Amino acid sequence: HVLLALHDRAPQLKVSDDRLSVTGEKGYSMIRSTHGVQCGRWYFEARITDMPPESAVRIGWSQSLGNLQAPCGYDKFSYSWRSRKGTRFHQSHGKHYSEDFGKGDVLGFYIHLPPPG
Amino acid sequence: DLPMAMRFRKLQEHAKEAVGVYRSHIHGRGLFCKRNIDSGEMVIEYAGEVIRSSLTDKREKYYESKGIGCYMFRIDDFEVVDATMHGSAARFINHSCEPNCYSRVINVDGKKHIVIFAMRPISKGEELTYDYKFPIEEVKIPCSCGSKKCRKYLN
Amino acid sequence: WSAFAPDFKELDENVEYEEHESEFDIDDE
Repeated sequence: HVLLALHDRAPQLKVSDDRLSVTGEKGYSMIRSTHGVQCGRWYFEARITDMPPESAVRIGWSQSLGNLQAPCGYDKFSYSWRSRKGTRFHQSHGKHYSEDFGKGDVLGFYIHLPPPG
Repeated sequence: DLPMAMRFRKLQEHAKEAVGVYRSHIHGRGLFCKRNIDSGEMVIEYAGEVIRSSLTDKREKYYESKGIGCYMFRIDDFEVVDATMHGSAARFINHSCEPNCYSRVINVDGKKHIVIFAMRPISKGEELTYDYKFPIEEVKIPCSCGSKKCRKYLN
Repeated sequence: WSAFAPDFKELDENVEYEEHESEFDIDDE
């Protein structure tokens, strides 16, 4: 089963017992899943179960070298979609993508990777 | 002889009477002794903004772009004290290849602090210095400490 | 000495920095 990783995350994030939910506080940090993908077409969904005022989330895809003490989309190793203004990020450059999203929304993430070589 | 945490709590009251910032031949301004300091005495905290390490790159670039000298001190792998825009007088301590102080990270009530200690007895009027731990890089930064055992370069 | 750098603020103790949402961003939309 693909779950949120306990050993591939910023230690300050709180992971639920079933390892399917995570809560953060203060500045952005990242958690990755237990399994990654290398080629082919893959898709996952995430639901925002809570988002207090002034808080935000960035979710997306990350390689294993992506900095965990920064938001997803910070460096060249990750790509994200932000709840606030619906901005997409890569290498810390934000570009318009969609309207904002929040509590109760279900988000889908698709990736299509070519075969190696 | 008191526990570290207790010594640290007293430090805030006593640091300002013990040390002050004055003109220095090493690098413009420096931290000087205003009364005799004993060997091993806690002198001053290197206080500033505690930031996550992942923020240092961006901050360094910003300071460089504004021509602001950067004063950062690493606490551990995760946190750094940035005294560039908000800090204590400890940011003015200059480097010397023959220092009279050293730094240590101490833990008080679950929070880490960088503290400067006296390596030996320091007399009133002496400049306080410690040995900066610059990373070794190809581009060398000349040292102006003027000590007999000067290594010529900071890095 | 703090008079020479008007934006500089003297501190007696550490201050925990509170990060903004856009703290890491180079540019935003």
